[in-house]
Amino acid sequence: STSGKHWNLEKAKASKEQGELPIGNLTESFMSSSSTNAGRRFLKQACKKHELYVSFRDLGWQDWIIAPEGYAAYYCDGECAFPLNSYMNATNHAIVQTLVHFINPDTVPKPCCAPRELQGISVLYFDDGANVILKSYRNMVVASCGCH
Amino acid sequence: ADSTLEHGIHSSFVHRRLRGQERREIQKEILSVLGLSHRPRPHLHEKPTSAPTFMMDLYNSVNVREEKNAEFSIFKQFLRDNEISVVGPQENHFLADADLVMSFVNLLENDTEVCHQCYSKELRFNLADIPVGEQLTAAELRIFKNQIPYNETYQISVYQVIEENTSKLLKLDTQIIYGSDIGWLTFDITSTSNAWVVNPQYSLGLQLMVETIDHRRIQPGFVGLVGRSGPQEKQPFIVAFFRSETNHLRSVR
Repeated sequence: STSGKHWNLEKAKASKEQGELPIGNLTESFMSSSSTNAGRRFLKQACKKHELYVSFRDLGWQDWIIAPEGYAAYYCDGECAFPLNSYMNATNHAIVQTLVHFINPDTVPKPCCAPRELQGISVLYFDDGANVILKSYRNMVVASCGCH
Repeated sequence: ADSTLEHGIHSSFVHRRLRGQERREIQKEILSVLGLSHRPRPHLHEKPTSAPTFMMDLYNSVNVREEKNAEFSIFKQFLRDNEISVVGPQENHFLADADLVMSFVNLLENDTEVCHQCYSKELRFNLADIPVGEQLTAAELRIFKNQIPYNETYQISVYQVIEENTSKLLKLDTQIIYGSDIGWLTFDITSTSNAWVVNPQYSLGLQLMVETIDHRRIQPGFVGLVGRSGPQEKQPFIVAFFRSETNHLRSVR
């Protein structure tokens, strides 16, 4: 396909690389981080799992969420560049996508860095009637990232 | 940072405070991820009550296994194969197949400590607020029994109230107990709970009756069953186990 959608994807990626903050930075007050090196996010890095902690406590929800206080959700970010074999967990199709991108770089985007494995968490909370709910949520935590 | 990089996790966040609007937006998004339309605002007791304490035990049991098992399916198999010490083997079995567990507090009780002529204990629960798409797989009534000095044998029966202000009752479960017994008694009320979830208007409550071996009816409080006037951490409650019929779909915003 050579629709304009791909142009938009490339433009969006380009504007991100030029200095726009990743979407995760919008949520940083309820996340903790062990690094404050802001410059790092502008460097092109291989597709990796990044630290992202969702804190129910910092969201002010400790009155109704009994446990946990929060959970390490993680997110995936980085570049899926040739040769993909050097990066973790690239799918076969991601390799094909990379080749097509080489042939037609203006219209076909590179593969995306995204979760390859996700895990669940359990949350214990009160409802409006003071009944207690223990619920399992699937696909909440990134176990590994890869190029798709 | 070094330790996180060692584990293949990269950290790139700068810590800053969110503005009010940002915070509200984030809260809205996380609520959506949790499948909730609004933030619950429960009215809670100051002292810890029985149901949250039991549910916390369940949570801890699940959490320990989740940490040990990377895959969710493996975790469930592990639960089937191993008994959890905090909760009973029955709850362990139900828990292995459950996506959702809910506790329900008793809303009404005709307590024998108040009503001296009553030989039955009435309990009522509201099972109407079940999330859509959840199928009830098991439900049990849990009631605490204190030790009494008379070591006789008693039979406790749980009935579903079929019609209000009549004696129309449906027997659900029975148990033989001894005066020296102490701890939580559990009664299977799965079929009734299913009926209540489908038709909340039939939720007219449960009745608990205690008899001696020679079929003499006695007051439930006499054998040490804890009622509404008992301590908060020993109040009767229902615990229900559900399986999700469909994957959770977030609404379009």
